[in-house]
Amino acid sequence: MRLSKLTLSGFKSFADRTQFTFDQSVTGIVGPNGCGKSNIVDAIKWVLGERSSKSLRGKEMIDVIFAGSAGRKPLGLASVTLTFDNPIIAQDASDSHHDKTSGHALENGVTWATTKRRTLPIDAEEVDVERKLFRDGTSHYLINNKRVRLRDIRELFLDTGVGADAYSIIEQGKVDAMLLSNPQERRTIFEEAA
Amino acid sequence: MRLSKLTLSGFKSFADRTQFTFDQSVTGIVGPNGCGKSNIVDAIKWVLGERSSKSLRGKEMIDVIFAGSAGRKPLGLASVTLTFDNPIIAQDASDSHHDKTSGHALENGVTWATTKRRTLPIDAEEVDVERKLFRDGTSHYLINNKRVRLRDIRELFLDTGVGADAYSIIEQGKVDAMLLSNPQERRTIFEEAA
Amino acid sequence: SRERFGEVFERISEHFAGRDGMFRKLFGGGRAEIRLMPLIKEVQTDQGIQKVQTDEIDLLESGIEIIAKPPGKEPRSINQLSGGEKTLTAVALLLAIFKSKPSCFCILDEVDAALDDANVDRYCSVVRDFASSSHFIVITHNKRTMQAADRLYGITMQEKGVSKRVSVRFDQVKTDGSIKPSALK
Amino acid sequence: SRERFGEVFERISEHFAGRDGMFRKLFGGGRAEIRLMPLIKEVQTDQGIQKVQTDEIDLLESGIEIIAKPPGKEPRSINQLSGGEKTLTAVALLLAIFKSKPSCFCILDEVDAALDDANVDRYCSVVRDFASSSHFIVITHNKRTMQAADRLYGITMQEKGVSKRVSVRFDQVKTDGSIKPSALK
Ligand SMILES: Nc1ncnc2c1ncn2[C@@H]1O[C@H](COP(=O)(O)OP(=O)(O)OP(=O)(O)O)[C@@H](O)[C@H]1O
Ligand SMILES: Nc1ncnc2c1ncn2[C@@H]1O[C@H](COP(=O)(O)OP(=O)(O)OP(=O)(O)O)[C@@H](O)[C@H]1O
Ligand SMILES: [Mg+2]
Ligand SMILES: [Mg+2]
Repeated sequence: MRLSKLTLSGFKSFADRTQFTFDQSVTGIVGPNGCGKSNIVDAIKWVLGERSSKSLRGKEMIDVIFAGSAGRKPLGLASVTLTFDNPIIAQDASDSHHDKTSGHALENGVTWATTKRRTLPIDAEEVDVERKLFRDGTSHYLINNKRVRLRDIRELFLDTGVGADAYSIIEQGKVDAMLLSNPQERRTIFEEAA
Repeated sequence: MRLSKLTLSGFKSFADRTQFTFDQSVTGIVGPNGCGKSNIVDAIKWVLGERSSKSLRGKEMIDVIFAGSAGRKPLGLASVTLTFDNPIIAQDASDSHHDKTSGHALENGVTWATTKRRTLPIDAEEVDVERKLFRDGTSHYLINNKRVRLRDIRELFLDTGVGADAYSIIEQGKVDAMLLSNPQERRTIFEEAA
Repeated sequence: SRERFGEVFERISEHFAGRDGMFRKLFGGGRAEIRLMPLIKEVQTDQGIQKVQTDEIDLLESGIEIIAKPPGKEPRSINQLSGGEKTLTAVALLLAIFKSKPSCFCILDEVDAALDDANVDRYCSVVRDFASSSHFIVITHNKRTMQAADRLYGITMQEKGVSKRVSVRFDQVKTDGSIKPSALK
Repeated sequence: SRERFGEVFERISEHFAGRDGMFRKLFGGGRAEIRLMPLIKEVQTDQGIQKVQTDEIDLLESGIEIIAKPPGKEPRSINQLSGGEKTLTAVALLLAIFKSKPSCFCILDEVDAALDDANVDRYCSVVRDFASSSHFIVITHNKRTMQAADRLYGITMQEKGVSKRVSVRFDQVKTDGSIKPSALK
């Protein structure tokens, strides 16, 4: 499974539809203060199910919708899509866990070798995860254009290390947070990796 | 009144006696990570009466004494001296407040013009403020080599804006602290300037 | 006392948010404001004690709200500003307070870490303005800020764990602030 | 479960504090350790309930202590480390956790702000190591970190308040990360 694209539209300062392709190992994002770099991190946390507007630096959740600028009116919708490549990976006989997700009932030992398996339990080469929010407060989650609940998104990424508050996202100014927290709080990060 | 010198000896990573002269308007301090730059800020806060070891990044106050290194033994004493120039400034007749501090009883109006006045209420061209701490916990404050109490140091700098937790010292990583605090806490900084 | 706080608040507000105030100097434009917030009082209602927003402002009790509007952007609450914008707003307010009651020195420890070069240049020029009346001690890794200093002290740990001071000229400092071996002789 | 946590703890500890662990890679030497802390229990004594330090370690309850010893220095508690040393220690621990359970991407937002160039170089080389198996998205103002990226996206606000994405080459970025006008065509 690989992260392949991020598409934002009407999210924070990204009024127009903007797409980022991640086809290289290390992607750098640069630009002057206040131009919108950290808003990209907020977009990724948001689409992965972040529910606290405070941790997205706003007061309420509709603060993520483009609020207008000197020359533009506010928009009515924010939408972010995260696209993952989800190729078929070789199936080894010893791994029984995933077969449950791809839906093949185990009749007898023979079907093992031929079952196709993908990291994300969806039978598609590409998986689009989308979140939308309208100014009236209506909010949708979608997987490959089908509406789902937040719980489905969480289940989709179970055990992959991908998530809104996973250790794989280090926000600006928060790198020390893990060191400064008390010894009990540090456990939670370790437990996430368990 | 001008800040003129800072002398450290046995304070944190400054094992040997080290002196900084401030004879220019802007003094820059540079060096690689962990070399001791922020320890200089801690030294200034400490000599001005800082009493919380936590705000000096230690567990107890004796953590400010040089604790040894790969090639040196721990020391038994930390000492920091801050030297101020305290020249005579012109005395105008309308300013009656300071006469009280320089100790001249006002007999009649005539003595106004001839009373010498200095910003710090000590009759000396230079004022040395020193703090010492021994490993057994004994601690001294000194002004021009005379032992005083912490209260005397506080009174010396009354109304000058100089102090351990004044708005004139912005510690590393704490520049945003004033913005992130709640509206009530912000009052304290404003009140300090009142 | 009430009058005294009122006077100081006005003075700081002018130095911070005025036409030639610190905010506009550091952002190269825009608009800012500091306001005293209306008090929240606890009132006895039939459901028990509730917090109610009044429209009363008390100089000795009210909290302080900061509004910052970088050039070309809608006014935002402090939380929505970027990392660099927050740093600049905080520096503008602290220097406005410093201006209303100057002290003989000011220490800034790596305050420029989150700033891009355009903002570092404005920060340095503001520091230079102030330095005509007080001493500024500026700790930095940024080459541009080093150039703004009149005198540079380098701190090294040639002997591991022991800090030593060396006087350096600007050209003896490498791009990150570590001292070139030639200066250590 | 207890065994599972125990296993993961050992793995992270090895990736963080081992001979070829992240701490030694980022600091270029030194020693680190993560320990499970003995439990503190509340015990009934004749003066009422008191907290007592036991010597019992419980995999599911104990807090985690971090010890970091930069090369040539005495072992310190985390608080006494410098700003840059804290950042490096935190990055080493987070990447050790990432290594024990890799995910397909990792985002680092201006993590290098407090680091000097020698440490930025080590940070970049560690990120490059990891990037062979996961995507790394690195937001930075530091020229050296930009050079370590395979692809650069510039974000501009030519139209005030509206972010636009431009693809840039390394030589089109000014020293602070703002984009040269030639790239905006
Ligand atoms: N809903 C919104 N509509 C329009 N603009 C918004 C919205 N929410 C936030 N912004 C703007 O986005 C900007 C912040 O962007 P961001 O935090 O991404 O900057 P940055 O590039 O990370 O800067 P820095 O280098 O200082 O960290 C703010 O100036 C804010 O005004
Ligand atoms: N009592 C002590 N004795 C010896 N060394 C000490 C003592 N207290 C702190 N130190 C050392 O001082 C170092 C920290 O120095 P300081 O915080 O001044 O670094 P810095 O130059 O500000 O670095 P950075 O650029 O990362 O902020 C630590 O490595 C710590 O080990
Ligand atoms: Mg940012
Ligand atoms: Mg420091």
